[in-house]
Amino acid sequence: SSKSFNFGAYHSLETIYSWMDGLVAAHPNLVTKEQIGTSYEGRPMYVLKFSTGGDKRPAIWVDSGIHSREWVSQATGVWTANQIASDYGTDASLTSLLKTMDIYLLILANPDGYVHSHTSDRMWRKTRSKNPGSMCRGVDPNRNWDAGFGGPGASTNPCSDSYHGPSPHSEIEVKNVVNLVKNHGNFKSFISIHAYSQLLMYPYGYTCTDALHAAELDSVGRSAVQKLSSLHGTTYKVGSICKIIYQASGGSIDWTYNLGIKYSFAFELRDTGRYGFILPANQIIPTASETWLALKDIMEYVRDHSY
Amino acid sequence: EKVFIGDQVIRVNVESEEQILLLRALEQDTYWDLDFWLHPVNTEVPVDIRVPSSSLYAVKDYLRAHNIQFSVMISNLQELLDEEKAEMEENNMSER
Repeated sequence: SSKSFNFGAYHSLETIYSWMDGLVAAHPNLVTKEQIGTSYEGRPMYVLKFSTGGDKRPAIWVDSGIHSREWVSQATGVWTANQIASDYGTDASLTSLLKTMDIYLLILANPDGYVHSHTSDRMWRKTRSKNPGSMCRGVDPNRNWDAGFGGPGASTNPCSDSYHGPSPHSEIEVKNVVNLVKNHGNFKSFISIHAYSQLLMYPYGYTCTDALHAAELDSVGRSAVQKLSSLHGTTYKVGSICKIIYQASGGSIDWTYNLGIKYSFAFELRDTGRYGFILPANQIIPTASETWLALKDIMEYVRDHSY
Repeated sequence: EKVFIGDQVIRVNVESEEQILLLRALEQDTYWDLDFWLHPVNTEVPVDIRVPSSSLYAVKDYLRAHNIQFSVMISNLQELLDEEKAEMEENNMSER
C-alpha cells in the first residue's frame, strides 16, 4: 500500500506494477489501471487513468521513463501518481481539474528497457527489439515517432543509442501509445518526463523552425519552471528542443504537437551532472515534489485554456 | 550482468566551436566505445561522457592534446552502481 511504500527508493517493474494495484484499490472511484498493450518482450503496459467519470473527456497525458536508464523519471511517475490520488478531494485546484478532465499516467513507458537496466545493463536506454542483420538490439523510442522521422539527430545505426528504428512507430511500445492517443482523440496536453539536465522543452526537435504556438508554450513553460524552482531553487532552462539542446528527429512531443495537441512538453529532470543517470535515491522525492509544482501549473493552464 | 568497473564519467565544459567539432569527432569514433550522456551541442551545454576504463588514457590524452579542459564527474561508475544496488536490496527487505 502507499502507506508502507518507500517513494524515496528505486523499485523493480514488478514492485511498481504491484503498487499500482494497491493505488487502484485505495482509490476505486478515481484511479483505474488500463492495459494499453504489451511490450516487445511481452510485458503488459499499464496506464493509470485518473477520472471522475465520463468517456473520452478532455485529457492530459504524462509518461515517464521512455529512456529506461533515466530512473528518476519512473520514480517521479510513481510519486506523482500517488500525489494525484491523495490530492484529489483535498487540493481544490486539482479537484476542479479532475471534475472536467482526465489524467493518463504511463509510469513505465519502456518496460523491457527498464527491466534490462535493472538486471543486465544499468546504462540501457532503448527498447529491446531485435534488429535484423545486426548484433545490436533496441531502438531509441524517442526517435521512433512519425515526426521528421529519420532526420537529423537520429542514427541509422542499430548499435547507436539514438537509432531511429526501421520505420515510424515500428516499436510496439511507441505504437501502443500512438493507438491510445489517436483512438482517444481528445488529449489537450502531452507531457513526457525524461532525465537529466534540468530542462523544460516544447516542439520542435526535428526542426529549428518555431512552432506556431512557440510564444505561448514558452510562456507556459516559464511559469511552470518558476513554480518548480520555488521549492528547492533548482534551475531550469526553457525552450524548444532544437534550440535548447540539439536537433533530434522522431520525438514524441513533435508528433503529438503535429497531431494537434498544442500543450506538448518534455521535461529533463535533475541533475545538472554530478551523478547523471545515477541520481541518488534520496533525491527522488525532492525531484518529484518540485516537478509536481510544474506539472500542476501546466495542467491548470490547460484546464483554463480550452481549445 | 554488465559491469562498469573503472569506468569514469567525465565532464567537458566546452569553450569553443572548434572544441565542439573535436568532441563530435570523438562521438562518431566507435573504437573507444564511448557513451555520451550529454552530447556536444554548444558552448552553453556541458558534455558528459562515460568512458570505459580501457579507453580512459586514450580519451584523456585526446582531450589534453587538443587543450580541452575536463573534470571527472564520476570516478568509478561501478562503485556508485554497487551502492545503488545495495540500497535497493536494503529497501526491498525493509518493505517486506
